[in-house]
Amino acid sequence: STVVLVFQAPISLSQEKGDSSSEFKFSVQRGDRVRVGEALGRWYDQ
Amino acid sequence: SSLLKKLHKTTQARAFANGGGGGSKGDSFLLPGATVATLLMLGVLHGRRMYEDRKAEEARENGAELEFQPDVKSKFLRLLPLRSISRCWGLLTSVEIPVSLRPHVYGAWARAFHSNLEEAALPLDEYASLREFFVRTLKEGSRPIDPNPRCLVSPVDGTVLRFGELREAGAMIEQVKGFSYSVFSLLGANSFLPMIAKGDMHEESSESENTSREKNKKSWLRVSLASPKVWDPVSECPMNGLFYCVIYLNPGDYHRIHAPADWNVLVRRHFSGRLFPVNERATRTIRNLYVENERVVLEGLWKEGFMALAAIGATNIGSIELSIEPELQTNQARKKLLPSGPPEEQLYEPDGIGRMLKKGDEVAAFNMG
Repeated sequence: STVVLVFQAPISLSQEKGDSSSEFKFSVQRGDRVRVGEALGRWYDQ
Repeated sequence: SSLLKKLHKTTQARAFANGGGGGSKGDSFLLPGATVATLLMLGVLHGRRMYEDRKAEEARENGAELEFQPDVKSKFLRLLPLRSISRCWGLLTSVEIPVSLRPHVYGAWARAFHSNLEEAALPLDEYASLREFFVRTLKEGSRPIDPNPRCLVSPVDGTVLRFGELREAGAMIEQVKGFSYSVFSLLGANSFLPMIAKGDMHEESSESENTSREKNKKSWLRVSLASPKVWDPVSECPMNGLFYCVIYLNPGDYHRIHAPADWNVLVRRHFSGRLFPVNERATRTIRNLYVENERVVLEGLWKEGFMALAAIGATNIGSIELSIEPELQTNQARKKLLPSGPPEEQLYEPDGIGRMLKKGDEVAAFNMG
């Protein structure tokens, strides 16, 4: 079975470049084993 | 074939030695040609499958990205009554196992699928059937929840297949290199996602920020209309992007689903779809696998905005049980053979309170059959 999570999370727009540098950062890699309760990603104050 | 010829000769010789027994006794030992051919064909197919899997494994180890490649088997799967097969599997695994055999059966399952028996909440002989063992809970404290208020936690045990940010307007997620599926199709046409995805969260200039903020407000207005008591996340939070994460659960994994954050679930959509397998090979060969399979989508709000979780079933794990709606039954026999129609939707608490969950609360469970 498979679970797909879709969610909004904070991003910050870097004005000079005009593209969005995500403030939310995933803390996993593809192929990683994860368990319930472990952080998938965090966001930081700019 | 030489082995079979030898077998053939020895059986004939043995039949002759036992007084011949006439043609009839000798003949009954004859392996009819069809059986021999079938055994040979199965052997060849199995050998080819092992060769292909080894080749795929080597390619993956070399860092090559496996591409989408429909094959005959995926077309053949479409002809099978997978939902009925899944329900039969569920009946089989619900059979009560004698108490003395339980530790051996579950131990064999754990060895085959790398389950951790130490974590099971109950002693093994207290699980009456394999199906009961499969949906076991864990000992208290087995899964500590990351307390950081600025983090999102994994809702399940499993392997991260894909993750990233949904930037394009079409909100497509890559199933495997060379094939992507639409998040709208996954979550359903009624999803609140369109307003957000179309809100072009990433527009640069400030005035468009206001317009997209307006658009967002409209979209959340729709949500707040559906749930007037739900706080409006847009006004409280900075610009938001849309992210996704796809996690695959092995058969031996712990199969209960937990809330990834403090989450107010507003709506549930049940898609009574097909039940293709969802293993690595299936993702490489079956088009729109997650969009076609039976699944339950939960949608709602968390403090940073929209959050949806799609629990997708598979042939061996066709049932999805909701802790927040125990009466929901999935993988039921369908009256019509046609593919499923629109999803069956349930708005939680029509006056819009929704079902409030704390981070780590149990939400649902996958089960066999």
